[in-house]
Amino acid sequence: VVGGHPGTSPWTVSLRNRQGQHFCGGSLVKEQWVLTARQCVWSCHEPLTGYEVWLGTINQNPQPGEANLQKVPVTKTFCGPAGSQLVLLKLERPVTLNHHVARICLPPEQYVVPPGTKCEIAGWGESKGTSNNTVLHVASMKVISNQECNVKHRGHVQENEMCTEGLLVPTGACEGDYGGPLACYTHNCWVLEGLIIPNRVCARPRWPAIFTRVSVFVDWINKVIQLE
Amino acid sequence: QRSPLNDFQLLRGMELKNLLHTVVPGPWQEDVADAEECAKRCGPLLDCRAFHYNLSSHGCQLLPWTEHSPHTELHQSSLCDLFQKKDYVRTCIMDNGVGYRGTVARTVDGLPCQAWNSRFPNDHKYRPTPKNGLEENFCRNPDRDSRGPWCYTTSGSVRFQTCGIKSCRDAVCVWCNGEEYRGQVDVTESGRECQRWDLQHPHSHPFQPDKFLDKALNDNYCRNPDGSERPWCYTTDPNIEREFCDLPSCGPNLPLTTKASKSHLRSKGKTFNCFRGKGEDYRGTTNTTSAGVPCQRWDAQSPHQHRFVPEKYACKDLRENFCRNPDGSEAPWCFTSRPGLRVAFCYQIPRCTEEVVPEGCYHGSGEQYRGLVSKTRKGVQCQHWSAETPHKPQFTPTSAPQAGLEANYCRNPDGDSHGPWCYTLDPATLFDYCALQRCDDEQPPSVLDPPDQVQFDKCGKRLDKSNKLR
Repeated sequence: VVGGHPGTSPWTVSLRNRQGQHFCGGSLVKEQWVLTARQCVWSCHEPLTGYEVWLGTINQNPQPGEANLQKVPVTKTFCGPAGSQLVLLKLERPVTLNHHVARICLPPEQYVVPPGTKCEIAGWGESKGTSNNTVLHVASMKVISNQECNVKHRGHVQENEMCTEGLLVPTGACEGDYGGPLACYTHNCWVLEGLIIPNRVCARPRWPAIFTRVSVFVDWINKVIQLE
Repeated sequence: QRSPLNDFQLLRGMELKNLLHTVVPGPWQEDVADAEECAKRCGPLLDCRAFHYNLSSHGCQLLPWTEHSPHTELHQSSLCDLFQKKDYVRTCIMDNGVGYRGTVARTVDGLPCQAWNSRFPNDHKYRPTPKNGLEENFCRNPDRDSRGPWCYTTSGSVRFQTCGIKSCRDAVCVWCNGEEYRGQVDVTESGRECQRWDLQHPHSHPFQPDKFLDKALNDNYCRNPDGSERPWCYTTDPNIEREFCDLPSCGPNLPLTTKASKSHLRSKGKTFNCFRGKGEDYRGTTNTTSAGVPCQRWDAQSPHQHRFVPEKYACKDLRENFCRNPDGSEAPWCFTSRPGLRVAFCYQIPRCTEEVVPEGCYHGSGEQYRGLVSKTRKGVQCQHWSAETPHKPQFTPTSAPQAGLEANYCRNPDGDSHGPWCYTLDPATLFDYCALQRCDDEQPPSVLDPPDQVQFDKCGKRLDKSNKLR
């Protein structure tokens, strides 16, 4: 995260490849389910043997045996509907929820976050020198309407996407944050409203950032979790 | 620090049965710490050629036979693993093959070998003993002949002849960087013995065999699981972590007609405007990272020094500063031109669609779709709505009479906003959306100004208990 600061986000998970390297973020939407970005997962049907999600730590390189660290293998991947840029990962077993590991709520279907809502991104990704990315970083972002966003993005922003305002100080997600959450605090609860997807430039000043709008796909998420 | 297991070849989850009921395997020895302990017991015994290791009881059973012995049969087993002495099961020879105990019994010209315990037609000085392994009429090398195992022949005109068994080094050559190498060389170019991949000593490492099933990290053979320039292994020398292996190259380019292993099949089609899977076959010209940072040229060593020198990765097309995936990472990537950012993925390259061309269209969310398309967007056939396998359906013609669940046609019994779907005939995929698209004249209902703005009323609220104590 560029322009962020160290913080906690108990639903943000780290996707690890077979060598144990962090390569993307994800969000814990159910004890045994993680939502991440399609760009992060190389296959919709081949099993990601050896891939894991790591939770319960803010360290990018947690030491073996670190308290509260949970490592859970990924057993299945479910690619989202066309254009969703989403993937659901089913874990080998439910994670243990505690002070360091929490689920994030899903929004109601089709819910549109009112412009001006204060949200937050989280990740272990590239900070472009604005901090040492050895611990989880968070950054506050404010939602803007798609209409306003399309002024800068010249109408390219889809309805199943949402935007946050471009700040003068470079602030935003970057390499390694993809798949992580844009969480918004609504009615006393953190809600997964957006999912971090690759934007053409990281944290470009005064340039709105684009996220996948999760509420458009909540019916698919619930259906997969319920049917599986 | 070699492990006694280095002399053994492992068959996971296998048990070796002897079909002759008169022959009884050794007793189960339960007081054993681990498989290495079993190997220590079996190793020195001339009449022990293999052993079973019971994963749950930690017991072992020594066996005087291998899978190549007569009247034996391999069976799947959930309880034990089978370890067999390499000398008895390897199909090639190390050094001059003095240790070879395989079952080849013909010379290089195809002449049948004479049994070692026979004096006819060729008399000779060798007496079979358990130690010299002069068994039946198998090729052996009792006199350390530099040409490898040989035998007396049953032909009166040819007294003896070499059997021409290949050395393990020459038996399998290396294409490209050797990711596909599956030979049986277990020493490095300096002659150090390789450490078993399933051991974490003397060197700990991330390449656990069951996490890298596609890399065949069995026993302690040279392999290339991480996109190195050629096969390598961790060594049993605590001072030398890993070394390359000295293996012959098959030639500069991938074969067109070799037995196409799965990944060769995958690499048959190079892609230029998108990438499939991990993008190891991507050969396009994108040369910036997802975040727009220009890539460093592969033939440059600054700002980042690296081992991916183009001439050592001839098959990976490391041209200019194009995004590539020479090491099996999750997607095409590159070293970046920014000193503070060593590598980054090129996720902006679109993934090649795995979807078939839509064969029809639907209105709204397709609840009224009554067409005949019966395959998913990936081309998988739909399961019949009235069938119960491979998936037990939640929606059936009786449970949802209004949904028109006929045959295995795509339908939308639950009003899924993403369109018609079906249960699939792929046991691994319960349901998927269909090879259909919205009809052209259709615009999906706008999310942004819905008829009634969805109010936010349910969620796992945090119960901040107000403190009742005064």
